[in-house]
Amino acid sequence: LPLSTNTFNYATYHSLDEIYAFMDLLVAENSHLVSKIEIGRSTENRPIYVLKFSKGGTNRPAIWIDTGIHSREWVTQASGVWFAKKIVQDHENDEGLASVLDKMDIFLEIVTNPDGFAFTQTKNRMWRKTRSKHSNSICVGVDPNRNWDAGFGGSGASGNPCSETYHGPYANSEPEVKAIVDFVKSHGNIKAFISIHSYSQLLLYPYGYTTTPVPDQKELHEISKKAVAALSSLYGTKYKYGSIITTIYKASGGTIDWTYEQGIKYSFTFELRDTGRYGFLLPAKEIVPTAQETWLALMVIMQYTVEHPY
Amino acid sequence: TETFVGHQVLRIVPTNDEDLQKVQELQDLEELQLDFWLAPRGVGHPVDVRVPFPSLQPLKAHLESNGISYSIMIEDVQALVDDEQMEMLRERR
Repeated sequence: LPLSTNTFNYATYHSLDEIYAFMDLLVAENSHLVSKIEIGRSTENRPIYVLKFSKGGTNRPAIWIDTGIHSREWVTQASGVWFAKKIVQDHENDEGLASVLDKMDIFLEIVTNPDGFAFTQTKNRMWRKTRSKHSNSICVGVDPNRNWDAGFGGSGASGNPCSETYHGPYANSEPEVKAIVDFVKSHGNIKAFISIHSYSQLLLYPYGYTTTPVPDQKELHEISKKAVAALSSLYGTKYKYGSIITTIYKASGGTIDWTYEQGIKYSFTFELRDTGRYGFLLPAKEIVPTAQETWLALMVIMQYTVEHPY
Repeated sequence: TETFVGHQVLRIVPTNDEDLQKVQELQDLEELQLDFWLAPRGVGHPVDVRVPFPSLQPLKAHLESNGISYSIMIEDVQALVDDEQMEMLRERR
């Protein structure tokens, strides 16, 4: 294992154990800023960790970022590792980030679906769902981005346990989802929620389960426009943006529909690279550029959140 | 361990509603074991689908007989998976 997070290789994909070891290294090197919280256990009893970046205070307003909820989207967990190091590296010398951390905490969940991720590393690289087994089905796994209590079970998810978009037997049936639900509810002061997927280069905001525009549609659209402009400025990567249902398709039981309905106004989903050459098998050499450009968009959203309290 | 020898990823771009309808119907053909990486979402939007080897010819014939154009986005899925594994092992060493 690397001696420090400075010798860690961010330009390659890592196993679950290596990512968990990275987290411990980062915390050990920066205990004044970073702590690790276990928010729950997965179906196969793996710990679910969240990194907390805080300059102090109690229950301050916060920003949530998660990666890897769909386990085969490897560039997202790898980007999450890079984000963690970036926050530590820049928390003092980057004015924008410093101003965010002066007022808010950042919570970063890098491996949101550890069982699925471990399965992609050992048994099936293309695995997307959780690894839960529900009595009434011959197939394994639930789509963790269809299992939230927002339009749950509606069209835009499948009731077939063998489908890749199976919504599960009931909302929050998946411990990986329930852990976040409980954390968000108990914290009660999260002001922005960003869930990161791949691929197809999109920045999305609610709703996915209904065509009814969110009350804050105009504002979220404006923020998306600014964030996408910042992202594209680095390498010219083209993104589209809009509400989930108008930009891609109807998806019910989705993460950010639930977070928005919890009152977290700044709720977004990213779909990172690829444009359509490698899909989920994005070469490792694209990890760092993908993380770098995405970070610029995240900074736009985080700074906007700090500057527009609600 | 699941292998993907002979699997390809096809990119289908429906050019009209009829094409889109036909591509959406493919999602219900469980026997083809198709894995939609990008699900159908509208005319002009790409649909990426991983196709196991046994389903490749039947699917290509079906698309061609319906005049639905497609391209091969990934010729050999297993080769990319192997490359990825090799790169990770090299890095660990």
